[in-house]
Amino acid sequence: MYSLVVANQKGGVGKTTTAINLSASLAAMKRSVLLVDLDPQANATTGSGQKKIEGNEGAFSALMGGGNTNIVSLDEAGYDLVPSGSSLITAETNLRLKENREMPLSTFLDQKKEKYDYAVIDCPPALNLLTINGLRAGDGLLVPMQCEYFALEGLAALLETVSQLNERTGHDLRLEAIVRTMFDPRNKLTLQVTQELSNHFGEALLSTAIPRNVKLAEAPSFGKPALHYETGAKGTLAYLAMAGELINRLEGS
Amino acid sequence: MYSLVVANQKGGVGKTTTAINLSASLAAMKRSVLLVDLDPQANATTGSGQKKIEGNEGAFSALMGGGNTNIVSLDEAGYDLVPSGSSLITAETNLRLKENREMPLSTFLDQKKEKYDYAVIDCPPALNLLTINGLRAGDGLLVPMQCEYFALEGLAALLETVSQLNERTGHDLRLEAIVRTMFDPRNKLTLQVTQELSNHFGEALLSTAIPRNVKLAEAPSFGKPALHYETGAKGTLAYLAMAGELINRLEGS
Ligand SMILES: Nc1ncnc2c1ncn2[C@@H]1O[C@H](COP(=O)(O)OP(=O)(O)OP(=O)(O)O)[C@@H](O)[C@H]1O
Ligand SMILES: Nc1ncnc2c1ncn2[C@@H]1O[C@H](COP(=O)(O)OP(=O)(O)OP(=O)(O)O)[C@@H](O)[C@H]1O
Ligand SMILES: [Mg+2]
Ligand SMILES: [Mg+2]
Repeated sequence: MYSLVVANQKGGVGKTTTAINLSASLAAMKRSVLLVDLDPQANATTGSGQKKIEGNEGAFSALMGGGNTNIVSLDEAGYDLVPSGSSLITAETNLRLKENREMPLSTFLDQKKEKYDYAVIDCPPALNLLTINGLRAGDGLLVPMQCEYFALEGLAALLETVSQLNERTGHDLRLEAIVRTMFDPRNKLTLQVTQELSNHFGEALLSTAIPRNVKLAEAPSFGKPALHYETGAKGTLAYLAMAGELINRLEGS
Repeated sequence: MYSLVVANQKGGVGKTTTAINLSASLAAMKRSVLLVDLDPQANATTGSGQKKIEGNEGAFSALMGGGNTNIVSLDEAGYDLVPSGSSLITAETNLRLKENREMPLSTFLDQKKEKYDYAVIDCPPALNLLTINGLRAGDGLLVPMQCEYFALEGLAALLETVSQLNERTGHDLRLEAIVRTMFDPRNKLTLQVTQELSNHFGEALLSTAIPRNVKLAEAPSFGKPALHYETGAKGTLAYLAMAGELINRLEGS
């Protein structure tokens, strides 16, 4: 199993939209996928048409133990889901008091590694212990980036957090990919930021960029990935292309 | 002094863009304004052309005491700024151990209330102790909302947090206004969400909506509010209209 952690503490850059639609695209390419929702807002859970967890279930149980994680198998979307909910806020507080507090998710996913080809982990917009658990459990980091000023500023802080975590815990999370989201080539900021990203990160920058596409914003209100809401939409096709590009890199062509 | 706390735990909805441009618009209307940056990402600080704080300065000092808050007076933008930086992450952790941990910002602003007509508080995308301090210090809550599914979902959680805080601490933060951001009337989701907001919140929903306007995304890379970057842009004029609408409500016409 390869764990891809989708993280960026900058808010609203398309983490959840990427986690849901990448999971659905990988599933359509016959990979078995586990989507893990680490955000107490539970957007990946409701965006997949599922109810938020109450108390010690789903992602709370995966982090705190207790054995009733209740992974949900989604027939139409094609992936399995570890759902989340506001009780994850309590889990974050409880983790602060634990030894090896960044390890619980990694330990949980180790138990699942025979069953899945990929785990995709959606993180909240913060560098808190929920995101830290995601980074520690990840093999590769996927950073969704809007091509805007504030989003670029946050990238350095994220990569700094990753290298500190790797040093402190002996983990080896590598920056696997940066994906440009809500991409609008007509906007000069977009071209400037693209230039900066390609200068600094070279081949980590995926060639596939996800265009701004209203179908991607509509799909979650129907509880579906765009692939099962509007198959031919620009956004849907871009996420399929992105999954193809990642598979090509990770599995070799 | 009237304190307006700009909060929404949903990421990327335009909290910082609203805090900066509302502050500049109120200042242009001859009100004296203090902008407080409570986000460790410090977007309101860099978006105002200022350097992030290091250690115990700015917002860190306002929350933890120590007396070197170093409020910055911005001549061109017209408002004063309490800057922020990544040391605020440490402040959030330290606050957890304090008595009356939601009070520090409110106490700090009480000392400034003779000097300013308005305080505008920019919050991070989380319901953590930084945001809680902002909510406790606020007289009115201003919620920037993107007219999209995930943003609507988070609103109930935010209002629930506010009523719990009010009950527990005897505070009386009221929902002053909801402002629609990145507003695109051609998109059917926008009209559906607008309908929901107007049904549930009636007159708290501001008539002014802020359109999607690239000038608002470009201005922060020059460290300026849009008013001082592109005076006639659609986004600039919308924030002036919004400031007018708020002044009308809060000060009476
Ligand atoms: N390519 C796109 N085109 C149009 N809308 C998009 C696109 N990607 C995301 N969105 C919309 O933009 C908003 C932000 O996206 P999303 O919620 O996925 O970001 P996020 O990084 O997960 O946010 P948070 O920081 O709150 O977790 C959502 O309303 C989503 O529907
Ligand atoms: N009306 C608008 N038109 C175009 N772009 C906008 C508009 N408002 C905000 N933006 C851009 O959208 C992005 C998100 O806005 P902003 O950073 O203000 O949101 P936020 O809620 O403060 O995010 P966070 O949750 O990370 O604090 C920024 O890159 C900003 O420049
Ligand atoms: Mg999200
Ligand atoms: Mg912000």
